[in-house]
Amino acid sequence: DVSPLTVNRLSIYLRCLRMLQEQGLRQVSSQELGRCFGISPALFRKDLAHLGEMGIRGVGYDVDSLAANLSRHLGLERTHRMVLVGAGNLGSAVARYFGTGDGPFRMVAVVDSDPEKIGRPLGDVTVRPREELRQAIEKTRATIGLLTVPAEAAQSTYDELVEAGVLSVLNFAPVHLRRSAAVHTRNVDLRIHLEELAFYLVR
Amino acid sequence: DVSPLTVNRLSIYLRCLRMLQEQGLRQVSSQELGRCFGISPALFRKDLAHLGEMGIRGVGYDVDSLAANLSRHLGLERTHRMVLVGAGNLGSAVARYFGTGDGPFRMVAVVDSDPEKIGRPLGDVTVRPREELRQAIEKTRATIGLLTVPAEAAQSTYDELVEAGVLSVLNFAPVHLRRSAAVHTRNVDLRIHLEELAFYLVR
Ligand SMILES: NC(=O)c1ccc[n+]([C@@H]2O[C@H](COP(=O)([O-])OP(=O)(O)OC[C@H]3O[C@@H](n4cnc5c(N)ncnc54)[C@H](O)[C@@H]3O)[C@@H](O)[C@H]2O)c1
Ligand SMILES: NC(=O)c1ccc[n+]([C@@H]2O[C@H](COP(=O)([O-])OP(=O)(O)OC[C@H]3O[C@@H](n4cnc5c(N)ncnc54)[C@H](O)[C@@H]3O)[C@@H](O)[C@H]2O)c1
Repeated sequence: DVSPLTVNRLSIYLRCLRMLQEQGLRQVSSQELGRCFGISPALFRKDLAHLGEMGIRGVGYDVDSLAANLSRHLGLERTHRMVLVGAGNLGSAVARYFGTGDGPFRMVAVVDSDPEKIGRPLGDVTVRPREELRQAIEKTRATIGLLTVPAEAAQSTYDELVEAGVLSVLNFAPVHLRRSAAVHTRNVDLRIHLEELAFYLVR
Repeated sequence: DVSPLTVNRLSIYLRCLRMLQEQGLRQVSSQELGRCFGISPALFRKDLAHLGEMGIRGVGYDVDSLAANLSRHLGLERTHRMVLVGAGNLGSAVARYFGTGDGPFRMVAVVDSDPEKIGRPLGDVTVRPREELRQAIEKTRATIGLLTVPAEAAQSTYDELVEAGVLSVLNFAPVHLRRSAAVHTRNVDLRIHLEELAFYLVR
């Protein structure tokens, strides 16, 4: 199957294509793409070939059709409903970031165990009590769970998200979760971004 | 030079090596590493060879020395002092996440333009007024700036961080910054993580 690292490259390709679209470009050569992607044409041609994109000898790629193809593969032609657990500092920022407008990612419910947070508006939703998590997932048929609770609550909250039927979880808590094989689970760790900066700082 | 995508793979390799160290493993084969990394041995052997790591025919790699080598290349043997601008929801979560303990990344100053936030403790620092940004950077010799202000304030804040002498900036605001060539600048966008989940959801 396709590895997450390949998928992340597809996201980067799409961002480049979007910038090129904004600049009004219709065709782009492999060299120009390679410069934007930060990847050699040898490598990305392989990735794009898997999506059925061969490019045209001597011309390159059609910007709009490549962008549309990438967008489709990244599931961005559909709406993905998300629930978030833990409306603290991080959770509030994340909920508001995705909580308005009509991109493919829609925040449909936020829950928290702190009574002080109930009723607080975050984007298009208001914080509901923690006990309503399961019914919120069933009612909205949310497919993605966002886990922004403290470390000590992470595993039990994850288990409940899985049992309530989400298909993927994005975990922000600094714990190695015991993962369900049925639920695609990823960790977010800002440290990876900082390590990238540190790599270049020490060269 | 080394592309950020290569550097991000190094971060992933190090996380795997740390897990193997916790399991008490001393040697690991290319196959086992490939499974952990989610990358074919053909690809990661190339990455590791650039770091002078050749592996031992028939044996694989020495876990401790490989981890130490990766850690050194990722700059984690040094302390990197960071300043954060914008102690809102996201900024507070980030400041506290890095604001305690003694990892390689140390939060040394946080500033905000909102008088209500001044004096608020976040990890080992308290929020200072926005006007103190430059002197905070000079006094602490911070090398990394974290930008967690609203989109409309992002460019001017970035310009000021650059002028005050930081060497890298991690930008969380959803804007394409006009970047300084002298400052290594990266954007963080959670959407990339969600696109990864969406890719697998629509397959
Ligand atoms: N991945 C990263 O790079 C990164 C960055 C910053 C913070 N974090 C992590 O994100 C998490 C949240 O950080 P924060 O600064 O927002 O913390 P916070 O304390 O501000 O927020 C936690 C929220 O979760 C709620 N909560 C606690 N237990 C709960 C439960 N069982 N069910 C529902 N809600 C519950 C609390 O009431 C609170 O509102 C922490 O685990 C932190 O370590 C990760
Ligand atoms: N990259 C991502 O995935 C992601 C996720 C969530 C939020 N965000 C972005 O992060 C930023 C912060 O989000 P938030 O939810 O914490 O917002 P927020 O409104 O809670 O916090 C912004 C903070 O910046 C301060 N501020 C405003 N102008 C300033 C200036 N000129 N100098 C210093 N401080 C200033 C405010 O007083 C406030 O404390 C926004 O740009 C948001 O879009 C990005």
